[in-house]
Amino acid sequence: CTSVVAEDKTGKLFHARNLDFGLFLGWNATTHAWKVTEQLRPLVVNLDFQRNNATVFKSVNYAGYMGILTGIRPKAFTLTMNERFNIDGGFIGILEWLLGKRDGMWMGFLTRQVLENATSYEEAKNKLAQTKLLAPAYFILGGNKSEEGCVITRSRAASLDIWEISLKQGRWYVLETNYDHWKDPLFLDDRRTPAMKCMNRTTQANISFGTIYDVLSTKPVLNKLTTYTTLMDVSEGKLETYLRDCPNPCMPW
Amino acid sequence: VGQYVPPYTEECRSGTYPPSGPTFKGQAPWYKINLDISPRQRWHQLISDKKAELNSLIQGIKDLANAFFPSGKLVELVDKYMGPLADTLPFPFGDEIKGIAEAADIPLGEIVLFNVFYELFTV
Repeated sequence: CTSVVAEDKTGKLFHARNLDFGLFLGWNATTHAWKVTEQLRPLVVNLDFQRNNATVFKSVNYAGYMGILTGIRPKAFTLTMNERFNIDGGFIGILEWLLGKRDGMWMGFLTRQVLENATSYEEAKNKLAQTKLLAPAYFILGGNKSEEGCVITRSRAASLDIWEISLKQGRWYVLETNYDHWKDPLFLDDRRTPAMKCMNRTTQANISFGTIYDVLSTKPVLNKLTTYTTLMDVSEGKLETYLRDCPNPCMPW
Repeated sequence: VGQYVPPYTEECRSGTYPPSGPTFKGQAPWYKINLDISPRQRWHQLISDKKAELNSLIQGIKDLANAFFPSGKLVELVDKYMGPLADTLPFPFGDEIKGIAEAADIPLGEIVLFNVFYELFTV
């Protein structure tokens, strides 16, 4: 996955992501594609969660999965999550849950609860940073005011780091793939360097839905695991989702 | 050919929006989820529309599991032990999962597995 929160020169925030899933889950030698990735694409839907006929939040889901990987609470915040691999992973969390130790939260259910109940960027950030989880994760959160954008790096028990947009330091966007931002990505899976190169080339003055879509369409940011690209504008409550494919030549991850 | 081998080789794209061409496969459809109705009912319309696709995905995962465990025991274990997990999930998620399984006509344990896929795959 690749997620990015960026602020333009007027203080408007954009949040976008590629959702990549299905690595090593079967290879279709005829279509040159991952099997599960192919089967997930037709399940991608935009959801408008309503109460009293009014939108509470919107999300992008795979039909049948009720947690949230990508969502927007209009005028308040935007949220995506990226997978964080760790030896102390969710498998242990599930075992603990089965054995009756149930003080941790399932990742997808926490993000759903945050989108349903939190009403501000700060409230969402605190809940995502402080709630004990069953699995490690990266939460990428955007707000509706200048400099409200961060990557929360989570272990199961705690927040390891919160990396925020800082205009003073020249950091007008934060971008996360599937590696801790203070470490180098795996050399075989470096989507961060090309994505940042394209963001830097775009410049803050030109950031928009169109230019972010360009970045997320550049291989290997776009790859054979990419199921969809979502663009979100919190101030207008806008969410657009496009199903993706990556015909050859294209990186398998 | 360079795309097959890391590191990155493609130049930054431009002018790809609005989306079109071979990397664009359409827009995702919209559905309303009514939080005012019972958790068991709120996913019904969506799952009815996507029943065939969801069944195809679950079957694909089962085929994969059966390729590693040809006896079919793994799928049996999922059906037997993952289903009851739904009753331990916080409200309203357990009821929502049961509603999805009913609407899709898929064993509850397999829908639970789909919903905890993230936790399983972080190792």
